[in-house]
Amino acid sequence: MAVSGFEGFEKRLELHFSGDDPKNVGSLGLGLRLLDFESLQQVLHAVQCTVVSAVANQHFDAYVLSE
Amino acid sequence: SSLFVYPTKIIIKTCGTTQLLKSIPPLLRLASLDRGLTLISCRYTRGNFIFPSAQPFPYTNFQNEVVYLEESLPATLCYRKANVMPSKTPSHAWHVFTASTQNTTCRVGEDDNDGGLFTLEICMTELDRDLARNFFLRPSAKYDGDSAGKEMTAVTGISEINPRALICDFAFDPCGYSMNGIDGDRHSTIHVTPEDGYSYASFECVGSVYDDRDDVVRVLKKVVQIFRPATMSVSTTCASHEVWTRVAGAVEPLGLKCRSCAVDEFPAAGNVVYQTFMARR
Repeated sequence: MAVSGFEGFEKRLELHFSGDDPKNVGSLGLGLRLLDFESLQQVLHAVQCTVVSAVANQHFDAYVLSE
Repeated sequence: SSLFVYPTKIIIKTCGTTQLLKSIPPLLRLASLDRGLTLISCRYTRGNFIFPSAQPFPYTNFQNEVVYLEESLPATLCYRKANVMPSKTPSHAWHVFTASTQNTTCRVGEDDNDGGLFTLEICMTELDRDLARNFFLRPSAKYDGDSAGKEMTAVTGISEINPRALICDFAFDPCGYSMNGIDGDRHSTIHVTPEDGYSYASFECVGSVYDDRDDVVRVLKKVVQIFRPATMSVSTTCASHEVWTRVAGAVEPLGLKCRSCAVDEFPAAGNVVYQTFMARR
């Protein structure tokens, strides 16, 4: 492991979902964006990351994570 | 590291010895119980680790990762494929796993519904030493990760890759940098580990086959100019298009020669083209 603790090459995961309720899917609804931040933090805790910065627009939310 | 949350799509990209795949079970639970959403496709990718022996299980080898993925995903994602796409350089290979509910090579679940999107994943090593210094905090300066990140974004020219993008950036202490760019419904991200001897930078963006043909060329050129890597790999994921043919044309005039090209087709992802480049000595 690098002295700094960094390993450069990332692991990348992409998950796609669908649903019957139009309020939840595509451009009609916020879907996964309505997950509360605390729940996301719990997921990230399992990954061993935390949020250090965030930004969003009408289409999606973007979080910069530690590590 | 980065997390992107779309209405029906989540992307997590993590560095270091993080336990990325452990996010799958809780994400599936949250999506199902809180939002009534069902998983329809999954894509996992990575390059070759610089320090493979430091990785925890299951990242110790790709087979173990695939077993973990297979066991974490619901049986409805029955069309599955895993492959290590090789290159002429033993230290460079592209590891791809996809799973889908549909037996199709088209990308499923895209929010724009037109299937015209492609994803570029660029990994760069042996960065130019002078340029890599831009990603170290100045010892005497007193600033936080946010303001230092903004300075790095401006000084390095990262802000010029896509001037339309809203950028969220962060500089780590004593070095290292991450940024996310958002431009309409498309994301981009950069992660940098600048230490000499194991320097690394990645760039990822989403484009459309309906964009100006020169857009991807302009982006690739700018990225190469910011980092001047000795080695670079470019993975292009697209349902069916010749976007990948523009990659070599963009970076070879900047001194990088194409060393290998591998192509494979995956359920839900479409065609993945993996190209490696090395600086002409």
